[in-house]
Amino acid sequence: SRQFVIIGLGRLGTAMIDTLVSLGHDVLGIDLDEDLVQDLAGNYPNAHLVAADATDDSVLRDLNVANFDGAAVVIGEAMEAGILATANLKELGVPFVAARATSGLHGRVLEKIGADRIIEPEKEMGAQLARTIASPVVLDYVDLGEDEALIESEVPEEWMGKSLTELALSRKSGLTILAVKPKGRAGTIPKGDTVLNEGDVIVVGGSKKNLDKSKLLNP
Amino acid sequence: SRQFVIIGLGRLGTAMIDTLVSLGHDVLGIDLDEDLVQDLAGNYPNAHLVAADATDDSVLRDLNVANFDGAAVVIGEAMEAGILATANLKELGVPFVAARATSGLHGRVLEKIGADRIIEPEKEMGAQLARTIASPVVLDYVDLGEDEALIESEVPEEWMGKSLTELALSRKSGLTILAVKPKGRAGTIPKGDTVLNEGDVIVVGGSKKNLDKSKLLNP
Ligand SMILES: Nc1ncnc2c1ncn2[C@@H]1O[C@H](COP(=O)(O)OP(=O)(O)OP(=O)(O)O)[C@@H](O)[C@H]1O
Ligand SMILES: Nc1ncnc2c1ncn2[C@@H]1O[C@H](COP(=O)(O)OP(=O)(O)OP(=O)(O)O)[C@@H](O)[C@H]1O
Repeated sequence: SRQFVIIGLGRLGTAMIDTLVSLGHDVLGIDLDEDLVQDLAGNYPNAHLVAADATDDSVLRDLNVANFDGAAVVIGEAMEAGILATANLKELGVPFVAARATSGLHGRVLEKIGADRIIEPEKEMGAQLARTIASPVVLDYVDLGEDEALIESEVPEEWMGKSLTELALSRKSGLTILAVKPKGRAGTIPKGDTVLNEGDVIVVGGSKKNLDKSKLLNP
Repeated sequence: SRQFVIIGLGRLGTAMIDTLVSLGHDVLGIDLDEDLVQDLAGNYPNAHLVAADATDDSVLRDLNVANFDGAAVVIGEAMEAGILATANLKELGVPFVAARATSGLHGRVLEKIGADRIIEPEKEMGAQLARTIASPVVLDYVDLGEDEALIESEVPEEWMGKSLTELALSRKSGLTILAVKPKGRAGTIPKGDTVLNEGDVIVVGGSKKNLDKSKLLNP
């Protein structure tokens, strides 16, 4: 098991603690707000929560943060605190620091000071949610970074009753059906002769451009 | 092309407008804050932005919202406004309404009044981000709903130089390698004799329990 420090205990930070603890890792949570830390302590018995100012490097040194495997700075609105906390963690030698940005420029500043991964939660969720409401069949849209993505979707009408060989998706539209989940049964890896039926759920991979042009997003 | 209405023009709402417009749909954006709407109008020339109170059903009627294909209520902090706006949209007959919740209870209330999809952006991103920082090889974690998920990851050391047949992942750990992306080349669907090499990126599917136990999240 590894050790992680989470700075900022809002909804994002606490969701991270939940998942890291469930995976069996040790977690140190830090937040400026003493009342918040008091309130949360009961909900996270397997994590160590501390009220402290993460922009103060002597505080982080006392907490031995340099020995941790990774960190996330998920302070939202207080941009300055997020930037200073990220700088502190990288200067102390934490090998991997993920940081939350509230805009493109904020993200570029965090990158310049050494953040290893930038997330813009609202923007990323906004793009995913827009694609799921744009199409009556799409259940989930996953941005794999660069120009690839995956779509989880019900079978569009035009593809019903056809086999993968008949559809010839990779030749015709550069898409690949990665998995087929018949209603109520576990998913399987399709072969050429697999026929798509109404009610099946499919996972389709490809470039974002090809997915956006496909029957999945343009029914 | 279809028509969508987005209520609440924060980071989430504006990211949704961006994506829906890029897919060629018509978008109406509504926000209470007149100054915000003025500021944003220049950035979203292909969307129609209006300053209005979405909790007032006569306003929504005047905007002909009932004829739209779908809507998203992505007001953040003002929980009451989000609940009332969602109720209005469903009573006006909008077929699909996605709504943003700030807690589990808030989500259940939105579901009871008819929201078709609930999102908790911070919580969902928190779980995804935690899994990517927990493992040195995982690049992305995707919750497919129910108990299935996908992981995009570099090849863990134990799997390097081995073929899929040798690894026998589906028999041994209930996992399936859905795609293999060699460095700098397009992804392909692997066959039994495909060998995994250092630097390859793989997409692995399976149940959340099996993924959490695997070498991907426990290197
Ligand atoms: N210097 C700091 N050191 C430690 N924690 C800080 C510091 N500055 C701010 N925080 C904490 O960061 C947390 C999250 O920030 P913010 O209030 O912007 O987001 P939030 O809306 O609560 O988060 P979320 O969107 O994840 O729910 C707050 O609980 C705040 O106390
Ligand atoms: N009754 C209402 N009708 C229309 N818009 C509203 C109403 N009440 C609040 N809003 C708008 O919802 C928007 C988003 O709400 P909020 O400020 O909670 O989130 P945010 O932090 O700006 O959003 P994000 O997290 O997406 O950046 C605000 O711009 C606000 O003006």
